[in-house]
Amino acid sequence: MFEAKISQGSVLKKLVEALKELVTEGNIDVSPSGMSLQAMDSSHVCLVSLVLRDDGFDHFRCDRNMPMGIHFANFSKILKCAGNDDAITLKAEDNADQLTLMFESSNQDRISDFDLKLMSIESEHLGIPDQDYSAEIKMPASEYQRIVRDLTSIGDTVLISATKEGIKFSTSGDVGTANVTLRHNTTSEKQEEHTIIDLKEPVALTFALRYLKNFSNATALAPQVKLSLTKDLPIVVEYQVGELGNIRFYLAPKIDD
Amino acid sequence: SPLQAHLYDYFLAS
Repeated sequence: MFEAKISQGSVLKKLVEALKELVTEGNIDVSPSGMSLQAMDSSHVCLVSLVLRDDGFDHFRCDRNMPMGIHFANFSKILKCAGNDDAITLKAEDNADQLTLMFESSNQDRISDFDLKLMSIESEHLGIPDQDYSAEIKMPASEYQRIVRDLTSIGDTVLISATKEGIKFSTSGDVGTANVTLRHNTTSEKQEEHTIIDLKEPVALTFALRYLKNFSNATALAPQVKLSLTKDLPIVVEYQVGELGNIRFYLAPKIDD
Repeated sequence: SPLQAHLYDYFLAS
């Protein structure tokens, strides 16, 4: 059987909100080492990769590896019934066709349970090699959200260029053009306000803004976001989810015709 | 305008 309890249930709510617009359904794979998900959007342009480690949960037990086929809009409907301060326990028997979610209020005076129907989903797994990136940029998640929101109102695609001057986001559209440059900045006493640019070599890539904006649905999960860029490779947009794990979004670039 | 690449252009399905 599988059983996992997380006292900070709001994290689970935020995770599902972060990915439900991008992917309709997918297999959450449970194993003794934790929970993971890899799912592509319907156009196979971007991919969500979620890793939640067993030791990040208050309690975690999994006797047998199994995929749990989840329809994320339905998962979201049920998680919306959990209070923000509730502890959430997930339970499934081996080869079950449903996932039980139990919500406990923080003073344990309200307990509710819901069953989510599981689906059988044929999913393919993409092999994503570990690699060094030409540029890795850490910035406040709220700053990333602001940039992609602002630029989406101007254009459809963004050129992201990382140089020793900083990281520049450029777009253009019917109304005109926009450029936002962030410089390396660690002056704040608060680490979450830092912008850290780790540049091995300059790189410039073009991406569809609507996906980058969609990734910012994960903003509530982490104070910082990391962008990783290498020439001719998908960008990686990563949010650390506390001690629990991380959610990564991969987006294939736009390429010259 | 530039073309949108697919993930399959970069990552192998297994």
